[in-house]
Parts: sequence; C-alpha cells; structure tokens
Amino acid sequence: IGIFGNIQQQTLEVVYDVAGGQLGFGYKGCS
Amino acid sequence: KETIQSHFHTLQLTSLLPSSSCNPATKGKRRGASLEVVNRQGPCTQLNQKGAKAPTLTEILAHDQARVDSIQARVTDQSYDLFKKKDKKSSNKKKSVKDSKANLPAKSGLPLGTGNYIVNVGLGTPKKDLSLIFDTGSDLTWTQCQPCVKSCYAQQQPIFDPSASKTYSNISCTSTACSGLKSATGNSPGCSSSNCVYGIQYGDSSFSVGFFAKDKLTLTQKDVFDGFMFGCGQNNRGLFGKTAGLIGLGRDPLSIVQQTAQKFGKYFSYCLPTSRGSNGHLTFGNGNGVKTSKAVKNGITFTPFASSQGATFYFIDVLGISVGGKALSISPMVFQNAGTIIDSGTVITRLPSTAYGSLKSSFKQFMSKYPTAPALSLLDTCYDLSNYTSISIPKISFNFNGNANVELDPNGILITNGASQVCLAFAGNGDDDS
Repeated sequence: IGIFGNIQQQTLEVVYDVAGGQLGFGYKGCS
Repeated sequence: KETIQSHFHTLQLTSLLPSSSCNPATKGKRRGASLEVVNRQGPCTQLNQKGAKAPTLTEILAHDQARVDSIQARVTDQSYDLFKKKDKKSSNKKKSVKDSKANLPAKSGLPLGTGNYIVNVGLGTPKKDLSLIFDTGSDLTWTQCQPCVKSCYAQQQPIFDPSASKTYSNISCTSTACSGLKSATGNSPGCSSSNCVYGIQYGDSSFSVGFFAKDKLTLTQKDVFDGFMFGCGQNNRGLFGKTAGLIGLGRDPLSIVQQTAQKFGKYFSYCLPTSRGSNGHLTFGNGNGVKTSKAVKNGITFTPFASSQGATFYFIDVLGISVGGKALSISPMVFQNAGTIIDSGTVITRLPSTAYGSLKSSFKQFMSKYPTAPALSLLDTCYDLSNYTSISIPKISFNFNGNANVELDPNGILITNGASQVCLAFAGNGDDDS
C-alpha cells in the first residue's frame, strides 16, 4: 500500500466529499 | 529562465526550517464549522511548553514507520476478508458489505496515533476543551477519562471527568453501537456491569481502553452534537504526546464524519500547516446545506475515492508522478497493484519500490550540484545545504485518477533536520506489492 502522507499534504486544501465519493485538492488552503 | 520558473521552486532555505513565532492571520470567512489545526512541532502548539521535550526527527520517522507497518498489516487483512466475501456478494449484496466490516480480524493493529496535527473540541456539559490528535486513518474518537482506573499519561489539559458532566452516559453492552466497535477498532467490545467497554490498540503497542460513552460534543458555538459516541479511556498508554486523545475521521459508522453526517453531509476539509505556518484548519460541511453529494468548489480538483479496496481508509488512485516538469516513466500498474491511501497521520509518503526508485533517481539528477549528506532513518536522499541561503529544487506533481494534477508545496518535497541534512521527503516500500 502506498500512502500519501501529511508532509506532502501541507498547505493544500484537502476536501473529503465522502458522500460524493471524491477527494479534492486545492492550493493555498492555509492562507 | 522560463523553464526554471515553470518546473523549479527557487526558495530561501529558511522557508523550510521551523519557526518559533506563531502569527495566525485574522480568521477569514470559511464555510461550515471550522476548527483551528496546529502542527504539534509548529510555532502555534501549546503542548510542548513547560520544558517538555519535543521528539527528534529520527523519533518521528521511527513512529511513522510503525504506523505504516500497522496500516499495511490492516489493509492486507481486510483485502483477505474482502476476497472471502466475494462468493456471497451475488446472493446478498447488502449483507456482504456489512460482513466485510464485521469480519475484521481482532488481531490487527490500528494505525499509530503519531499525531502531528491537533484540533480543539469541547466535550460535556459544561463543556471542557480537549486537544485531540487529528487522524483520517482511524475511526474511534477517544479521550482520557477520570478516574483513570488503570493508567493515564500526562496531558496538557485537565483530564475529562464524566462525573462532572450533566449530559454524560455510558453505552449499554447490548446496544448496536457497542457491537459496532468491532469494525471501528478491530477489537470485540467488552462488558462491565452492563456498560460497553472498548479497546483500541495501535501498531507500536500504544492503546486506550475504557467505557464507550455518549456526551455532548461542541465543535463550534453553533455546532453542538448531543449524544456523540466516544471512548472514555481508563487505561491509556503510548505516543500521544500531551494531547487528550484522538479524533477519528475515518469512514466507519462510529467516526465523527458519520456521526455528524446529518448536519455536515459527510463532508470535511482541512489544511495542514507547515512547521512555520500558523493558519491550519479542519472544517466540517461545505456551507451549502446538508447532504450535498456533488460538491463543487472553485479551484478544487477532484479525484474519485477508490472504494473497491475496503471501507476503513480513504483510497485514491495515483496514475503518475512528474519531477521537474518531466513525467516519470512508471507504469500505472505499479500504483494500481499496490493501491494508495491518503492519511493525515502518516508523515512521509510511501511509494511502491519501483516508483520511489524512479522518483529518487530523477530528483538526484536535478539536485546534482548540491553536496550530499548522510541518510536519515528511512530517508535516503539527503543534502548538506548549510552553505546556501537560496536553493532551487525541481517541482513534484502527482497525477490522480480523474485528471487531478496536484503540485506539491516545497515543504512537501524536502524535510529538514537542520540545514546540514535536508532530505527528500519520500520513502519506498519494500517491494511493489507491499
């Protein structure tokens, strides 16, 4: 199993749309 | 010059090093119920004060490997169970899905709560604030509870006292919720004087055992949940730092995501701050009303969850990786054979062995002008940048299913153990099929 870890997720906006079955990524999520 | 701008990050080395000043910006408009997220080693944490010793990077990486070992063991066990269920699927589809959860092996370890990121929530009436580790790789939310019948580790805030909460109650052994602990924790629940007892064990032998209970959960002033089910730990030990416990953001029915689904529609988002950053958040709901399944948000690119591989972790499909603007020559099958999950608690991204070899080789070529440094634990590609103030590193992008291209922040490419040991923040699995 590969794992996309938290170092790589830093500063991204990570969206879990569990009901919609999708994961989203955006930039500058912490700004 | 254009190529360098497009495919390289040019940055000050100090931007990768930890900061000691916490400067959160004024809270902007954010849709939904938003909580502040802080990095446990970052400038805004209050958990390392009073002379507490922060873990070294080597210790963090060792804990990270224990967590990864545990996740991989659990996924392997689940896959085995899912295969066993295939025969039943055609005869009773609903039962098959349910069974695949109910048959989780009790021996499996759950991911280690390394806990690099923390949120504050309120529990009970009157509400008590608790700093909880933020974990998308596990399901049960738990906190240490008085009277700590067996053992509690030292935490920063007062330990939650259920006798002081007017809305606290234990959950009965015979309830459906109690039975649900088997899939949420990997362990069958126990029973004590008709009260349901949970036990959750992590990959490094860390654990929490206690009463499975209900109480009022306060996320924000406007977002309050009566009867939130959580673990009230009476015997807790492990690598939880000075936090009060853990918040489980997994997919199981007992996770906070599912328990708040009526209000937030199983939708949440977060931003994890860097070790210099101050503005992380965890936000439940999308602010567009409940049960929005087809969420659309400006500037967000979506990839479908790869749900075929089990329902505990959040699986996604990686199709490829680019370094310095060049797509690595890796067959998509390399990623498909292994599968990939996204996890807020694992620090370093793990890639199939072949993929990591290709990434490392390409990265080294672009970084050939910099002097190398010794390996650091599981990180084998390191540089001594102590003689540099400004550096240029190749951009790294992931291509996920659904044509979702994600370019990593420079802080997602390198991890520093001081300027003299700056390492590529990726690691390979032992083989492509692990």
